[in-house]
Amino acid sequence: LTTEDVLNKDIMDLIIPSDVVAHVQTINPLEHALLVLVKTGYSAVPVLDIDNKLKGIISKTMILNNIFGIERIEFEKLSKRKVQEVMKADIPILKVHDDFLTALKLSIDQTFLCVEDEEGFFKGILPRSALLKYLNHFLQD
Amino acid sequence: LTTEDVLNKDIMDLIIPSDVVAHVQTINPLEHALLVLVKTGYSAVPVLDIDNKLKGIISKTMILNNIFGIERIEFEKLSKRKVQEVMKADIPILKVHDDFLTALKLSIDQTFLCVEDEEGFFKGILPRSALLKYLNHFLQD
Ligand SMILES: Nc1ncnc2c1ncn2[C@@H]1O[C@@H]2COP(=O)(O)O[C@H]3[C@@H](O)[C@H](n4cnc5c(N)ncnc54)O[C@@H]3COP(=O)(O)O[C@H]2[C@H]1O
Ligand SMILES: Nc1ncnc2c1ncn2[C@@H]1O[C@@H]2COP(=O)(O)O[C@H]3[C@@H](O)[C@H](n4cnc5c(N)ncnc54)O[C@@H]3COP(=O)(O)O[C@H]2[C@H]1O
Repeated sequence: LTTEDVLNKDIMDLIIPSDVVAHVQTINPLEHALLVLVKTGYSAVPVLDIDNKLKGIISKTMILNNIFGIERIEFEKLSKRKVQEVMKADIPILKVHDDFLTALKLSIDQTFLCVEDEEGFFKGILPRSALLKYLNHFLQD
Repeated sequence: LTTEDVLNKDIMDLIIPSDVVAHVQTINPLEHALLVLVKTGYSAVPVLDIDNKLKGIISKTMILNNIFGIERIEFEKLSKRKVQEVMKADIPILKVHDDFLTALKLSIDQTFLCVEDEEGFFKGILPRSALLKYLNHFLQD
């Protein structure tokens, strides 16, 4: 592999496709999101709306911040709040034709990147581990 | 930067030094660890013993897995359990003279790597973002 090969790498070869990406919906109660995060073990997952369009990301950190009160852990908020009230909506989004360098630069500050096609349909995620694995493969040679 | 420069990069130039790394101690109650994780916003932090030797890693995921019961969230476990009962002790550890490629390979499966000196004293952590930032810098040129 040359540096040229790496810069021309198709990011779609590295993504986890949407059908095997755990996600939750905007209208789910927070309790459901916490259950999905605990059951899968993931720190954060994408949030989609009922049309399967990407709306944001929800994490254990966001949920815990929301239920940690001054006196105690306010667990009752889990059933009262919805995912869309707590999720982070302002996230960088990769398009399917974005180049490797664009993905690498964005992954410096994101543990994974969500990928959409031209019409805005969610195609999957690009986790940091996939980029690190590919770069390790390149440097090993 | 050439590939040669990258392969010879000193990992100590990239680490977060121990004095600015949030950590907890083996004998702390789980409640304290959760509080540190929520206050700092970190998903996971190193666990040190009273001699400041590295003993493992504790994460929000490990704590939540521990208190999520079948019927309800057993948050009384937070004050009853100690960090050492829940932490992950079997973690890869970088030595200060390990090379860049060793760090890169280990970072494929770890969100950060703990770094020790020859005598086993904790020197800091190497987060994935530091490796990604350096590799992006290399490929940008
Ligand atoms: N079940 C599992 N099997 C093997 N290794 C596992 C694992 N769960 C976590 N890891 C390892 O731990 C890293 C951090 O996971 P985390 O859940 O914090 O952070 C994850 C999670 O928030 C999200 N993610 C990864 N795969 C996902 C999926 N299939 N569905 C939804 N979200 C996913 O992307 C983040 C970065 O993933 P990345 O692979 O770079 O990095 C992962 C991976 O190296
Ligand atoms: N306060 C903050 N300011 C700016 N960006 C922030 C941030 N907190 C988190 N991030 C961003 O989110 C990524 C994931 O953070 P997380 O807490 O899951 O996972 C973190 C955390 O578990 C641990 N970590 C990082 N810095 C730490 C520190 N000073 N003390 C203890 N643990 C640290 O290393 C993991 C990987 O860190 P990495 O930098 O690769 O990746 C970080 C960073 O890109």
